[in-house]
Amino acid sequence: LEEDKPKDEL
Amino acid sequence: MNIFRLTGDLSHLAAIIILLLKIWKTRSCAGISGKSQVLFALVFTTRYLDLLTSFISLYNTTMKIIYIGCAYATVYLIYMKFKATYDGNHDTFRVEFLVVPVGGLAFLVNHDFSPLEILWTFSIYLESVAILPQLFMISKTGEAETITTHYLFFLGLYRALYLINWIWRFYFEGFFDMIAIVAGVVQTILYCDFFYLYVTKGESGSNKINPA
Repeated sequence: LEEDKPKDEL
Repeated sequence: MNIFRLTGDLSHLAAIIILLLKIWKTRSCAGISGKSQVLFALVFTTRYLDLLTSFISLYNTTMKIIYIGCAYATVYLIYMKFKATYDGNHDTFRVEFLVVPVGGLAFLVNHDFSPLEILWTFSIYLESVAILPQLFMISKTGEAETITTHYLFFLGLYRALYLINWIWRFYFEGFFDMIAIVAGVVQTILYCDFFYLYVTKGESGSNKINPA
């Protein structure tokens, strides 16, 4: 499963 | 983080603070679309739920809390504290024509069919059109106070700077998010007409802009 990249933008 | 995203965030913060202070100091929300402010509160609420699930950085968390806090404070001032000055007769944009299609699109076009991701996608699409009730109200009243035009200028500038941020991140980090980019382009285009008036009327020093 693709690592769920956290959204770093506001 | 790059300079474009940082100035974009600060421009967004400036817009939010300018509006909140204007309403608070003048004790009036005349000329302000409460509907747009409710939509922005909804945008922040659905986008920043990850405050509860993941920690990115102190900056990220702090800004999200400030945005949400100011958004709800603004809605409170408009619909409760200074309700008497709310110009409901001119704030008549049918927001259901925005929320329903945006909600449907978020289900159809997203990166991942998970609740958090769909809510994030919904908030991205909604933000791109959330200013329409405000622009519509200004076109109906035929004028906007100077402070309101500064609010709109910084609000439009923030997403335009984000577009540059995305070009920067694509070039240097190979990162890009098509959903955010397309919605950001739409959002910025909606301000173009206003930007033109802001710059041309700003020079002539007239304190009111009269959108076509």
